[in-house]
Amino acid sequence: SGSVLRRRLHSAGVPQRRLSGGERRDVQREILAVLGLPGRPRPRAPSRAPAAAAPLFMLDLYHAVAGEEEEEGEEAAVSRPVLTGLSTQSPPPGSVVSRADTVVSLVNMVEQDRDLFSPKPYWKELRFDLTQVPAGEAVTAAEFRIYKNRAAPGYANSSLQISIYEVEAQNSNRESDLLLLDVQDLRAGTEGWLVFDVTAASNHWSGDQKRSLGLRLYVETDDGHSVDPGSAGLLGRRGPRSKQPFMVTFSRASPSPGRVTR
Amino acid sequence: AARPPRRRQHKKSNELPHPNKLPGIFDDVHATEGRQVCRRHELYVSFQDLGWLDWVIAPQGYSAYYCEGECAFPLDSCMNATNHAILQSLVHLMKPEAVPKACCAPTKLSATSVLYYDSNNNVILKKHRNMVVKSCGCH
Repeated sequence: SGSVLRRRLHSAGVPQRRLSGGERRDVQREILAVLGLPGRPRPRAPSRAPAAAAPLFMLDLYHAVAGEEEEEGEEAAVSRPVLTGLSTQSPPPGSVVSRADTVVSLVNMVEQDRDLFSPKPYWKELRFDLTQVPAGEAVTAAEFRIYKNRAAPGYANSSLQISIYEVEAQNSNRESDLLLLDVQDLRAGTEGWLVFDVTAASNHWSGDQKRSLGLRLYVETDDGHSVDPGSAGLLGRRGPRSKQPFMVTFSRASPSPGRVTR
Repeated sequence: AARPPRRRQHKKSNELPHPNKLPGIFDDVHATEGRQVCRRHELYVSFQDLGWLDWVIAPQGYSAYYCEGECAFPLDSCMNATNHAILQSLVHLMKPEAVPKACCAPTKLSATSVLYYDSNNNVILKKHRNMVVKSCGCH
């Protein structure tokens, strides 16, 4: 159970000796290349604050995937329904990751609200940086997750309709061009994670055409009145870290990625 | 025309002894005694040893395994050798200096997944195919 470094030396018949610093870096660079990592990521040291929502979700996803791999080897490929509807933070029950090679949780976003102090209709808009979605892979599913608290007392017993759109184009002299992605009906008193299927927006993420994605949320009552998303209980970036919204994209590499000789 | 039946001679034992012990061309010039047969061996890749745990969230490392061992004739059925490997091993017995033995290599590989932070603090779950040896054989 020695590490790769010791084993590698032994099998190469090289007498046991510690690698020099430079050789060690070469071996590490070689393994990073096999792992498909251009260079060693240097995340800004995640602050010691309570774990954010995305890593918690991704860790549950990792355990689900690792369990599958452990049992069945590579043939195991399970279709994963893109989930909508209420779900707890851990991977929604019954869901397993699809045949994805890469799952990315996108947390870098800019938020803009049209709230009670603006003319109706109210909305919440979040713009995501998509540069982390692997360019050479086809997106097979994408979902947007936002936490909902109980709505303000004024809406206690009503039911709400939450619609999510992609902002296709912003126009200076008129309303933005919007593409409807998903709709959910729920009780105003409902609390928990909402999962919206935004896969349809990924059609034009390939290449570097679109490196950011704008999502806009509208909330309406049964009789069509616009509700301020904050009053409906939707938490944005100002919510606690463990309940901040994020996106998850599932993508699959092309069947035989050409390996460049190194 | 049917030949007169031959008198049964005292039957000389003509069972070939185990092929590995045949004299002459079947002698394997490289003593294969003591060499292990082709099989899977433990190999643990430790991200901890590589000093990567500041950005790899999970796992701390994984069992990649590797294949090593002799593909010497006869290739026992448990070694899941390919037909070609069996043929190559036979030809190796006849011309060891011209044709090498078959090699011990993975016959089934599975994936492993790594969860890590990228430089923008996004969390990425990446599945790497063909990174874990599930079984070895002679090719």
